[in-house]
Amino acid sequence: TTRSWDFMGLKLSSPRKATAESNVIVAVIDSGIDPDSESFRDEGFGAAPMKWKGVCEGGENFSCNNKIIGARFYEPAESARDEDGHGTHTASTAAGNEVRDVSFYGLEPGTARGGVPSARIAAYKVSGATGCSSEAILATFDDAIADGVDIVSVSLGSASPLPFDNDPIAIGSYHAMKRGILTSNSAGNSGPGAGTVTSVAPWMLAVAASSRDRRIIDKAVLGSRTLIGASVNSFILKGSFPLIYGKDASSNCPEYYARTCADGCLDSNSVRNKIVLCDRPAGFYEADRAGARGVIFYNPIPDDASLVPMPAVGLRSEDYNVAISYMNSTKDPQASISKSENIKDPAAPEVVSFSSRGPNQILPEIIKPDVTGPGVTIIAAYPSDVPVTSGSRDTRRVKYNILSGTSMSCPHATGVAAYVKEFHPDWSPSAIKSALMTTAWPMNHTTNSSCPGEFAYGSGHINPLKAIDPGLVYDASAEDYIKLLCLDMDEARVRLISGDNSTCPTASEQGSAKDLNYPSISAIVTPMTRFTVTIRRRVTNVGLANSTYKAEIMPNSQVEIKVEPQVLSFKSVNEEKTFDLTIVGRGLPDGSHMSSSLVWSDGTHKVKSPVLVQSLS
Amino acid sequence: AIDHEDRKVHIVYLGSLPDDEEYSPRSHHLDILQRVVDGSSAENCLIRSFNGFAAKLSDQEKEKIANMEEVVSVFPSRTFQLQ
Repeated sequence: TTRSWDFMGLKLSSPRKATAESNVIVAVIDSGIDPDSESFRDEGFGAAPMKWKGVCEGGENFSCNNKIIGARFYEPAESARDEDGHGTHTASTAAGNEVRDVSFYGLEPGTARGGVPSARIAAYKVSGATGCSSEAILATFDDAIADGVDIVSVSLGSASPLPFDNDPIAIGSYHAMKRGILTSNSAGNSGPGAGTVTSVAPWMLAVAASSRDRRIIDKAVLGSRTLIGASVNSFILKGSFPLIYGKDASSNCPEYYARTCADGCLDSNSVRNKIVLCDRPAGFYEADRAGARGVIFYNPIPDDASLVPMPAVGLRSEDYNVAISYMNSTKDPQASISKSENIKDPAAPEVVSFSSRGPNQILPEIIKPDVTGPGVTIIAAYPSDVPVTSGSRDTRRVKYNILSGTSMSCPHATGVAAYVKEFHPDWSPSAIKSALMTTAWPMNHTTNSSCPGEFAYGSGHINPLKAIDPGLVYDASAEDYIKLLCLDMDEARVRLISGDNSTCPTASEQGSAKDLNYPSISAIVTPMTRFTVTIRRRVTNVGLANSTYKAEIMPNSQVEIKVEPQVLSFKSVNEEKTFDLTIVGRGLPDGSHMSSSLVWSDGTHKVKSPVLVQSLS
Repeated sequence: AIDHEDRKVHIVYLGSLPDDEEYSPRSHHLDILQRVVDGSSAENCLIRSFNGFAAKLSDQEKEKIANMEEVVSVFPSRTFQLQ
């Protein structure tokens, strides 16, 4: 966070409403929190907001203050203290204090801070050693809603997308939405394959992960050749050391396991005082155990940098093969590994390869993920008694650590949502979500995935300063979501969920998921046929009372898109207008998709929605 | 009788909590369990209450509960991971 917020334009000097910000309560459902971190001190904070109805039940040796106003933990945890580091990291990214002169052994230097440093935090610890149970997540949402929080941040996910009525995060966030609380959720780390996004419910904000303009690299020097790699390596290794391949350093494992430096495979006598080549990233743990001096490993995710427990550098496939060739062709192969350094990355922001991709497997007409935020090598608060890595000899303890994942991008979006809430405390969850989506920076199609574009970044990269003044919002009420649930459930079950006498539309009026008043627009069409799809949307004026917006469509050669009416004139704030977007085309091959965008502009605001047509048999 | 080990943790999702101040989730959840649990007390099967509950259920008990009018869904508890 020493760079990520500045990169997005949310600076220390950006506009703030101090009192309103201190009234925002961010719930962090995670691995707990470190109450002793500087990021959560409460100097300058008054008492908890009046609306707070929660408790501080963090267990033994856990005290709340006026910054961390609430704490709860759920079995099997025994306290709300963070024994992993993840929850402290995410909480400080969303709403941590400003802490100057932070770095990780000189990497990522600067002032660490959350998006809303004056907001309050309620920590809910659901994560045990093996993960988080469905029942703990559901109980947490119940408590957070009753406690009176404003925004929920959930950097958790399942291995695959689940139907809404089987997904505790979707269920919990639905009931939160009904009480006016937006949930921000990590999209998942299963990319870059298609259909891997696990946060799929339309009432949640699903957040993909991208790079920033500051990257971490390190170098391996082999003979006269320098190879640039990616890893977060804080170690200074002086001089060169003999190089050995994992497969040549094992007496008790088959070759495949030995070359990957699988657990228990490396002979200490063979690797001591040497740099080992390992065919997989986690090989550095085995090399560390066996007492090697360093590791050069194959990194299948070269756009991310792994934390390493010893001098180690991760190389992309081509460079790793160069290292193997060098070792095989040299009589006395030697290598050295440098300490990591920061460099500028002019290509940022790009969606990182591990970030999960659409299409949405549960509701294909709802584009997921929704937005993108910084999620690569983010430095944020970390408990000073938790090891930096799980390496057996890693004795490093830090107050700020570097982590990557959609877990890291999620709290950035949470922070922006809280920032919007600060300016517009009465906005609905869907209005806040719309503000984040329609003001997002356009992003470029990435080359690291078979499903680039909107399936990678959704509406684009979150843009905090624009999000507080979106001009128009696509609002959706609990009733709108009920209509959506009616597509898949009978009325009796829908009524149980709504808690009232909601009715489902008759079959002829039922429509489809594309009719939900969603800030992005998507339609499914039959392959190789002629099609005409009309999609209705409703926008609410949240800008100037008297304003006129004109529609602009980004041309696409494969389809014709029209908007009717093309001009929307508003005379008051909160006035609603509807429009129809019609897409006409033919002959889209099965599995293909085409994208365009609709922008409503009044000359000041640009309210942008991606338009995506997917051809599915 | 079904052995306790044959039961797996399931989530029984009941939808919105009633607004009624007299409503006791735990009593309601025990009542549902007592209607289906064989050879074991409902108290022993109930793990946690929320707007639904978590309980140790056999496949047969799960099916019975899933068919009740007041139940939205029944699904196995899964483990979610930090990302």
